[in-house]
Amino acid sequence: PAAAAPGSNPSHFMKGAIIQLATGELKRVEDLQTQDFVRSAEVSGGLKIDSSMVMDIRSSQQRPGLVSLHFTVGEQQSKVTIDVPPEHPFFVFGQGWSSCSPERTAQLYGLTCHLLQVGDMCVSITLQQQQ
Amino acid sequence: NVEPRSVPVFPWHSLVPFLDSSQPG
Repeated sequence: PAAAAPGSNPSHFMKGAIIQLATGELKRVEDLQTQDFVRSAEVSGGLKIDSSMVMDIRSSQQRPGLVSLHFTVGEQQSKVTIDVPPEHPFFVFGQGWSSCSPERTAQLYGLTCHLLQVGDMCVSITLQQQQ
Repeated sequence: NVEPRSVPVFPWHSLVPFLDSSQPG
C-alpha cells in the first residue's frame, strides 16, 4: 500500500507553532490533544482518523540515518512502512507527541516527547471511503 | 516603522501521517 511521508516542513513541529483545527480553533502544537484530531476529522468531511499500531522500529536499510517504522493501519490491518528522521514526532492516542529520539526532538523543535515504542497507537489519516 | 509579520498557521492534518489503509496488507 502507498504511504506518504509526513510533512517535510519541520516548522510544523516547532514549539509554539500555531495549528488550525478543522473547527477553526487555533492551538499551539504542544497543546494538542487526542480529541483535537478526532474532532477535526469528524468535521473535515473526507478525512478519517485511523489508528496505526507501531509493529517494528529499526534503522533504515536504504536510507542511513533514518528510522523505518512499520505500522498496521486501520480496520483493514494494512501494513505500511515509512522512513523518517528519528526526531520526527508522532501523536500517540492518549499519550501525545512521541518520537524515536525525544532528546533530538527537544533539541531541534523544543517539543517535549515521549519515547515511541512498539505497541503505541499513532494518529494517522486516510481518505474517507464513500459508502 | 516595523511592519507586522504574519504568523504562519499550519493545518491540523499536516501534523499526522497520511497512511493508506485501503489495501489490506
